[in-house]
Amino acid sequence: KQTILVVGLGRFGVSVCEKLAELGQHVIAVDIDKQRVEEVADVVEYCAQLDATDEDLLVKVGAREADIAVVAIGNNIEASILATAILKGLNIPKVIARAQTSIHGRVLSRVGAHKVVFPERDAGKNIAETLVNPWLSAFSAVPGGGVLVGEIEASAGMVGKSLMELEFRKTYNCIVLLFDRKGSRFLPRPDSVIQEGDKLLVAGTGEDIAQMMEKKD
Amino acid sequence: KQTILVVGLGRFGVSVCEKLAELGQHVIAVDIDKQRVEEVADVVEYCAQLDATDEDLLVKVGAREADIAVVAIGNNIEASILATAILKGLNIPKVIARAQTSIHGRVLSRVGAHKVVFPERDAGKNIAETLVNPWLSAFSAVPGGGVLVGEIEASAGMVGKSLMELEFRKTYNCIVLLFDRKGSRFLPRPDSVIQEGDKLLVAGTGEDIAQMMEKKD
Ligand SMILES: Nc1ncnc2c1ncn2[C@@H]1O[C@H](COP(=O)(O)OP(=O)(O)OP(=O)(O)O)[C@@H](O)[C@H]1O
Ligand SMILES: Nc1ncnc2c1ncn2[C@@H]1O[C@H](COP(=O)(O)OP(=O)(O)OP(=O)(O)O)[C@@H](O)[C@H]1O
Repeated sequence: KQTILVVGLGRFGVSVCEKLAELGQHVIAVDIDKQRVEEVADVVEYCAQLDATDEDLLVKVGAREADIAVVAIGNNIEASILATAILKGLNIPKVIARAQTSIHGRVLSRVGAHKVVFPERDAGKNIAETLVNPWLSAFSAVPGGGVLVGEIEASAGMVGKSLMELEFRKTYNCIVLLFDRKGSRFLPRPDSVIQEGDKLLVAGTGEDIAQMMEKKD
Repeated sequence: KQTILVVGLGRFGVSVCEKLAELGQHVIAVDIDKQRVEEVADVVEYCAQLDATDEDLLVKVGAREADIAVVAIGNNIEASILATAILKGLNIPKVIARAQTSIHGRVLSRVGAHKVVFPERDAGKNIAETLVNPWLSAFSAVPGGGVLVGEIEASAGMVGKSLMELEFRKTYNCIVLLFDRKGSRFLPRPDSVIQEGDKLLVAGTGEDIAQMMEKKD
């Protein structure tokens, strides 16, 4: 059970507080706006109204004892940078900060944020990608490698054939990881014959998956 | 190549415009704030300053011809709802809208949004989950099934043993999908012997993955 200080109670900050509280963590929530502080009073263990650019006030609410700090201030770039620098200076082991722009993000890293997040920018990219490639919403990127994994429906051309016959890996340069047949999952073998209604968990690079999605139907 | 109307050029809206333009789509970007419109002028094909609660102005910029509309207005809940209702009324095939709260989201669906997004709320949940379970940032949820997929490092106890010897699937109730050995990937067989430095792509439910991460080291 960790102690996490959340600075800034906009949509992002409140969501962090709610999920952390749900996961049984000790949350200290602060905001300069009294009404926003009151709105999380039932959710977190401790909350206080304060200006997070005031180091003494942060120390007063226990910032030094926090395992993690999340700076969720949004539009006030100056306050976000100052608060991050202060919390880093208090030697909190992990400081997460949220940025408005790339430049803001770079400055946050420089003043001590161990991790910078871009909620709106990342959501915008994801939405745009799924609008252009709707099948993408059935896939996830495996962190770290450019590999996509997701479930596809067996196409008419696949039904009744084995993976070996289809030369699946050779044809699509993607790997079938798992079969999902009527809810029961099993590992594929070269001689596994695809049945109608089968779902296949496949993995491959973004480009190979894109080509497969075009070719398979 | 689709025509996409983006209403509201905050961080989320601008990110949608940039990624869509990068993907070669025809983007019409509008905002009530002249400065925000000017900031995307180099990125999109057409932009205009207008109040999106004015149906005539939306028609003037070609809203009827759009394949998709994205309502990216943030803080002005009333304008977000009205604009969504208007665009739905213009029979745009796909209307995506962004919501501040669950209630806002429900109203947007009711007035015609085919899909509602919560950028800050989703980012807040994800960050909170990775703060509590740091290994989660190495995993992705495969859409639709509660299955997590991600790469793990072979632990000391695994090295030198085959998957069969380890009774991997029985012990952890997770499936090894792929081996990544020095950058070269291959499908595992029961007699595949794990070597030091191997990365294993594993899949399982959230609970099973969590237990495996505790047990394996
Ligand atoms: N100096 C400060 N000290 C403490 N809290 C602050 C300070 N400056 C701003 N905040 C708070 O940070 C919160 C989030 O900032 P703001 O609402 O500007 O951003 P936002 O981008 O709209 O947030 P979100 O997107 O998460 O809803 C607000 O509740 C605001 O009161
Ligand atoms: N009636 C309207 N017509 C057109 N644009 C509007 C209207 N109302 C608000 N907007 C624009 O929507 C944009 C996004 O809204 P706002 O900045 O309030 O939200 P935000 O949540 O801070 O955005 P983001 O989180 O994406 O940065 C702003 O640029 C604003 O000018």
